[in-house]
Amino acid sequence: VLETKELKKNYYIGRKIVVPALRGINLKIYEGEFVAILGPSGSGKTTLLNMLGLLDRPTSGKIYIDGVDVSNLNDNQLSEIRLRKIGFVFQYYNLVPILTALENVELPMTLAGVPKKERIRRAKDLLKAVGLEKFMDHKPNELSGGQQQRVAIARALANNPSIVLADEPTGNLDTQTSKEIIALMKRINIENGTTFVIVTHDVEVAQEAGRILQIRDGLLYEVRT
Amino acid sequence: VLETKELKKNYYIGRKIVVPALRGINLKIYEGEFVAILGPSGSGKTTLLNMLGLLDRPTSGKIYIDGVDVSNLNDNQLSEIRLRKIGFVFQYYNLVPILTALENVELPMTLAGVPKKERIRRAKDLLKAVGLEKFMDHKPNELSGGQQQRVAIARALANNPSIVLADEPTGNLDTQTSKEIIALMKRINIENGTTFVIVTHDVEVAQEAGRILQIRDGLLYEVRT
Ligand SMILES: Nc1ncnc2c1ncn2[C@@H]1O[C@H](COP(=O)(O)OP(=O)(O)OP(=O)(O)O)[C@@H](O)[C@H]1O
Ligand SMILES: Nc1ncnc2c1ncn2[C@@H]1O[C@H](COP(=O)(O)OP(=O)(O)OP(=O)(O)O)[C@@H](O)[C@H]1O
Ligand SMILES: [Mg+2]
Ligand SMILES: [Mg+2]
Repeated sequence: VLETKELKKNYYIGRKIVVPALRGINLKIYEGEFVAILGPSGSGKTTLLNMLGLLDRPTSGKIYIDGVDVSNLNDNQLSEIRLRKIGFVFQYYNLVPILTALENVELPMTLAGVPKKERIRRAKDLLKAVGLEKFMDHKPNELSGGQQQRVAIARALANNPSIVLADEPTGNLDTQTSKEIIALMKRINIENGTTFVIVTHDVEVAQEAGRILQIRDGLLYEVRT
Repeated sequence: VLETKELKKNYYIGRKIVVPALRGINLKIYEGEFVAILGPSGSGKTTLLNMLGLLDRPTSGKIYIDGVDVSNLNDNQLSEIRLRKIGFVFQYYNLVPILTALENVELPMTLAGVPKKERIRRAKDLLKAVGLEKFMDHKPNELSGGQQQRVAIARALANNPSIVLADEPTGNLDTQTSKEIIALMKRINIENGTTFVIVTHDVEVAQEAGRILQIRDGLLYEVRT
């Protein structure tokens, strides 16, 4: 469902300095897998996830989603895939500051044309599932760090995507809340066959994964299948 | 060095909803201690740290820094204490986006009137101590999450504060980098007698603490001395 070939990404600072964040990544992720990606700070995890989530373009190399080479798609087609197929949990949540928690979770459904009654019902269910039923009308700056993170997780699940890419989804959660979030993702993975690719430092998340990939200095290693 | 009496903080949403984030906190932290504060997401940890760091005012109750009741101080005196006495690591770093990593660490020293040559030398030493000597001229948006977090830690240490308040300083770091940061803080605590109060979900940090305080629903419990 997700594949890359010799994926490379360079960042440029000024004109001289090149940061080779990804140095040739070859990845194959099959439908319904629950994969964890671990690696040191600065090793390229967010960069890789941004490529897979079609949020940024590689310097070179290929990305295939469901076997389709994404470099052949135009911007409209890419944003359709991002809206309906991929749920993305950002490392820093990227919630819309002027919207409440409920409205933030509704937003992807609004963009996908889901009728109002249904999207409110679904947004409430998702916020309940992440333990935030009492905080639906808080804006992001009226929520704690971990609460914002959970709104971002609920939002990523809004359109029932076939692939969820999560960048450190439990970084700001205590152990108990972390376990509840991992259990929720695992349940969706088993019940809906949703593919999960989770960047994490949390050993508890890695233990739930069917496969662990390690990234170091922009290169990928498989740890366990 | 830090004391609170019946500290309370209410947040208000619109006019009706009151969120009692802190419901009467009594805390005593002695000079040179290394204290960890644990607790579930949304329990009031950031709110408490913001009170201790004089970044926000309580609804009621007292705060004493070095025995001085801070409610008797004017804004100038408060900002002097914040600049010279307290180093604060924010949960979301709060780095200045237009400055490089080096300039961000220099900033507190610039405000405190430290000569340019000395503040550049010290800023470089601190960035080296957190493993970022190769990223000094990156701006925050040219750094990974964990790299930004480490710049924020280096910045909090810039003026050699007597108290460091850190809000989840290892949330976005892998285990190895986390250990290096904890070791750095422990070293500064032992060598300089700096008091550390660290909000964390990381068991590794809690294990290094001399004392663990638990916060739940806005109230404080002591776990181990
Ligand atoms: N500005 C605000 N307005 C309204 N409610 C707020 C505001 N800031 C925080 N809260 C609420 O106060 C409670 C405590 O928040 P706080 O940020 O202190 O929690 P925390 O322990 O740091 O959580 P986390 O571990 O998730 O960062 C939460 O329930 C949150 O929703
Ligand atoms: N916009 C950018 N410009 C320049 N360099 C960048 C940019 N974004 C990231 N980098 C660099 O690319 C490397 C990889 O960054 P990335 O954010 O992918 O790391 P990461 O594995 O997610 O780290 P963390 O676990 O700390 O979040 C880092 O060394 C970082 O400094
Ligand atoms: Mg990252
Ligand atoms: Mg917090």
